[in-house]
Amino acid sequence: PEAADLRALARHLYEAYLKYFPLTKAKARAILSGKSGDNVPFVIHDIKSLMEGEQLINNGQTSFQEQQIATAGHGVTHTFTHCNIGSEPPDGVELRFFYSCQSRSAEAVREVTEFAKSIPGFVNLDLNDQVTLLKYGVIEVLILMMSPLMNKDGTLISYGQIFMTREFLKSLRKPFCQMLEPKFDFSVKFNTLELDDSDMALFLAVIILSGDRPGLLNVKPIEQLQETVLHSLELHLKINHPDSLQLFAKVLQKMTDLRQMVTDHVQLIQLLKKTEVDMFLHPLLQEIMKDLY
Amino acid sequence: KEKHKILHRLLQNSTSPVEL
Repeated sequence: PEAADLRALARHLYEAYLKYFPLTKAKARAILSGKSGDNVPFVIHDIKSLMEGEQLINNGQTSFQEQQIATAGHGVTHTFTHCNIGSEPPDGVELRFFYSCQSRSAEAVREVTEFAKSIPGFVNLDLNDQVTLLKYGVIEVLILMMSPLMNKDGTLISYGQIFMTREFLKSLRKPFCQMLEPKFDFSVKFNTLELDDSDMALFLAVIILSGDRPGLLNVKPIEQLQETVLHSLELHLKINHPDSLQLFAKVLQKMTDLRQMVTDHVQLIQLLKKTEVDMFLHPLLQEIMKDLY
Repeated sequence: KEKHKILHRLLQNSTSPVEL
C-alpha cells in the first residue's frame, strides 16, 4: 500500500481509539505525574481507604455507573450493576473488589469490540471469525491497556479517579494478590518503550487481527488486514519515534508476553471458580474464557 | 453461536451509550 494510505489508516485507528476508550494514556500519565490540575486521584492503600474509595465512587454517580446503567438493558453489565450499587456487597474485600474489576472488564470488552468494528475490513470478515478474534484477543488487549494506567507503585482504576497501590494489592489474600503482579512487571517494562496513544491504537489492531487464533475459518483475509496494519504501525513508529531503534521489533515481541499472561490469568480465574464458594463470573467474561486455552 | 451469544450481540449491535 502507498505510504499515504498507511498514514490515513493510522489516523483513522487513532480517532476510533479516542472515540471508544475514555481514559487515554495521555490523560492517565498526566494524572499519574500530577499534571492534571484538580484531577488528583483518591489513593487506596489500605482497607480503610478502600472503604472510603468505594463510598466516593458510589456517592459520586460516576460516569462508570452511568454507563453501567445505560448498558443495563443490553444484558451486558446489569448483573453487576445490582451487585455493586445499592445492595449488600458479597463477603470479603477481595471478592467485592474482584466484582468491581469484572464489571469494568465487561464494559471494556464492549469498548474493544466497538474499536475492533472500526478497523477497516473487520466487519466484513466471517462473523464467526470476528467472534474468535475477539474471544482470543480481547484479554490481551485489556492487559495491554492497563500499562498506561500503571507505574511501579500502583495503578489508576475507576477511569482515573482512584490510584490503588501495588503494596495494597499484594496484601490481599491468595490468589487475589497474585492477579495483578505479573501485569505490573509487564507494564513497567512495556512503558519504557514510551508508546503514545496513536501507537497503541495500531498495536491493538495488530493484536486483534491475529490469524493464528484457534478455530478461525478463513485465515487469509485476516492475515491480509493484519499485514496492512503492520505496515502502518512500522511506518508510524519510524515517524513518531525516529530515534528509537528497532522499536517496531520490540513492540511485536511483547505479543508473546501478552499471550502467556492471558494463559496464566485464565488459570487463576479457573482456580478461583473452584476455591471460592461465592464466586460469580460475569456472563460475558464467562463466555470469553470458556474453552479459551 | 449459542456459546458466544453476548459477543455476537456486541458485534452485531452498537451498544455504545452515546448512541443509546
